[in-house]
Formats: sequence, structure tokens, C-alpha cells
Amino acid sequence: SNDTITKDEL
Amino acid sequence: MNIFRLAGDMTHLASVLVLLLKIHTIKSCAGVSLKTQELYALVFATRYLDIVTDFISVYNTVMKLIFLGSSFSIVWYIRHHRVVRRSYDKDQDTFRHYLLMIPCMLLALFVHEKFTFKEVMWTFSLYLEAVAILPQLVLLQRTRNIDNLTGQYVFLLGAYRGLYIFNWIYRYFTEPHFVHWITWIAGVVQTLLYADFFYYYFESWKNNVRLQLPA
Repeated sequence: SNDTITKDEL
Repeated sequence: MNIFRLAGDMTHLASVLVLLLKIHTIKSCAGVSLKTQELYALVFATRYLDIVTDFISVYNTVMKLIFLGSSFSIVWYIRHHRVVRRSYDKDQDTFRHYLLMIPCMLLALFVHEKFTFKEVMWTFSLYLEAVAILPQLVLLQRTRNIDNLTGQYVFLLGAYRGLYIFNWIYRYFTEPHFVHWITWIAGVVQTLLYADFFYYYFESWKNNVRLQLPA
């Protein structure tokens, strides 16, 4: 899975 | 960003504003669990470690600052504000934090995507957020008369979690490789904790009576 995808959520 | 995500964030923001409104203007934190607020402050402090290392967007950074600032100021108000602290239901708000914090930390140490400090802290924040509402729900159950603002605060928080689930469903179908089990399971568990509250919230709204949770 890609870090940047969920880390854009709050 | 999809509509569910935006609506979720706005509901979250609204919940914080409702709580600050109650504390700041009415100068009362009656029915508000300090334990839950301290857990949220810890959730944001451990989740947003990336605020200084990664830049995602202005929106993202601003929202993170708002959630960090509001959660710590709410804790400060309840603990230290001369007037507000007197309305705190200390004897009722007896849930012990460490019963939630320790299992969440252990789980994060064993179940995570990557074993790095930032990643384990981020995972810990997801697990902790899932259960952080529990002291508040226990306090609501003990409080005979739940005032409107406190009821709305918890309702908005629950709505925010529900909207995030729709956001994940939407992203799963529109973005390639959008599979995040840890986030999803923690998020679904968190939303389920509100099910009972929602039931009584809608019942009281439908019957136009004051919200009261059964003991």
C-alpha cells in the first residue's frame, strides 16, 4: 500500500 | 477529495466548534469527559508527527493545526480555566486512560504496516482514536440530563466517522490499490461504538424529549 494515500486523511 | 471526505472533515470541525462554543461562551464543561479530550489530544499529537516532515496540502496542514490546537486548548480549559474547571464532573468521569492506551500501544507495536517510529505512532493513533470516545459515552450514560450541545457534539463526532467510511468505499472504487485494512477496521470499530448512542439520539429527536441513555 502507498503511504501518501492514507496519510492525506485526517 | 470526494464529497464524503469533505463532509466528514466539516462534521469533525463542527463537532469541535460546538464543544468550544459550549466551553468558551457558556463557560461550562458539564457532561464533557476530560479523559476523552486528553485521549484525542494524544491521538492528534501522535498522528500528525508528519506535519513537520511531509507537506500534503495547505488544507491538510491547516486542518491538522486546527485539530491539534483545539484538542489541547479544550484540555487546558477543563483542567485550568478558573470558571470552566468548576463545572467538570470529576467524580463521574472515572474511566482510566491507560486501560485504553496500553492495549492500543501494544497492538500498534505488533500490528502495523511498517516498523518505524512514525508509522507505529500513526497506527497507535488510529487504534486509540477508535476507542477514545468510550470515557465520553460512559459519562453520558451516568449523566441523567444530557444538554443539547453535548449531545450534538457526540452526534457530530459519530457522523464524521460514518462519513469517513463512505469516503473509503468511494476511494476503493475510484482509486487504484486503495486498500488499507488497519485504517478501515479501526474506523469501522470506532463507528460501531456510536451505534447505541445514535439509536437513543434519534429516538429522543423523534419523540422530542431530552436525550437520556439507559443505565
